[in-house]
Amino acid sequence: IPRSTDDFVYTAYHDLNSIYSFMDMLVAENSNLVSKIVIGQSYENRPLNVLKFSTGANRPGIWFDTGIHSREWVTQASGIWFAKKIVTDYGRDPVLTDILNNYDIFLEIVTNPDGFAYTHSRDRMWRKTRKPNSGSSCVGVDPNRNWDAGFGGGGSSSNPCTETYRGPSAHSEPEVKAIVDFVKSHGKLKAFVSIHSYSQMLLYPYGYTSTPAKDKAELHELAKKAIASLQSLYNTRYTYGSIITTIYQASGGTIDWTYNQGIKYSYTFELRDTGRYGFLLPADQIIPTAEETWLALMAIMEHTRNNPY
Amino acid sequence: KKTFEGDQVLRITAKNEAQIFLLKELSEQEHLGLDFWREPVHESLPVDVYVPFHSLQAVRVFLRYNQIQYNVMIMDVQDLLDDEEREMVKYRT
Repeated sequence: IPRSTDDFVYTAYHDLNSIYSFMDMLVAENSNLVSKIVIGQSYENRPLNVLKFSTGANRPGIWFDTGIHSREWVTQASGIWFAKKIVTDYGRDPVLTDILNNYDIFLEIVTNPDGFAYTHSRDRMWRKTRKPNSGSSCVGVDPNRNWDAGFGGGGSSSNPCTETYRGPSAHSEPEVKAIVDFVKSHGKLKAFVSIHSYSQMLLYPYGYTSTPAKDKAELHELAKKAIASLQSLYNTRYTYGSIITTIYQASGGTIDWTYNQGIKYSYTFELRDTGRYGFLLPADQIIPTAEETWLALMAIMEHTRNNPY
Repeated sequence: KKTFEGDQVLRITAKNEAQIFLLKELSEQEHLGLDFWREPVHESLPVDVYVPFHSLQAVRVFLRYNQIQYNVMIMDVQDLLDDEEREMVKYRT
């Protein structure tokens, strides 16, 4: 058992208990910068933990979440690395330091803890939440189709036995509702990045409609800049664009809802890998993935800081 | 614990809209137990599909019959999972 976050093995995958212990250690070691807030409980009563990085009161916020699809293990692993990176770089990296002197950063490393625990104990390929569906033997909802943004439209399923089952109603999943409540109560989130894997894309709204987002030009330019930054490290090829034009129509998605709530810089990532391992990315690729993604996240945060609204 | 011996992930490259349509039809065959890791959307995007061992032959026949190109992205899903588990145990130890 690692005694500190310096001993923590960032090049390996970890189970939920280890990740939650890591969060507690990080908070204990950096209590002036990091706190843990619990925004709700999962269906199976696990805490929905969010790390808050803050240097002052009443700041606007930037949100990152990883692991809403439980089998995408590189995302939770990257989230751990981001958390350590933030505490390491604060006070050293002038850009991050300035961002943190003006904004709070919120990081939910395991957005779907029930699903994640299930991937470790029963089925490595589990994607959805773990709430039973009445009238069906199939369990779980796709939490990235459960948001009140074109809910029930094309690119989501009404069949509980599919991987893109949208759920009985918008925000029916406690894991989703907790974020909805948090975003609304906070009221000052200025950027929101939801991180998935594995098709190497950076996407912005919309997914449920082909009507372009009103900030499309700016979102596109920022995506281009963020991806250029990401590619500068290992030359990983990424594409970018709106969800519906770049991959497919997807209704009820996270960032469509956050964008409609007024969070202009709403993005969703698809991290590595493409063409070799899919969701089974070997652990030795965690750090390169996290490192390159961090550069893009920094670009988004820096732009957010430089363009207040 | 669910295991995945002999299950494969195929990377499919559709060459036109008709083949995308066929792949969408394939995805609706619930009895095959397919899991589209990357869905059939457009011929410019590859399609990755997890195929349980019991459906491999049927899927391969379907793809060949319709002259849809594919290659094996993951030969045996359980092999990769065993590697992953070994790595985790190594670090825990």
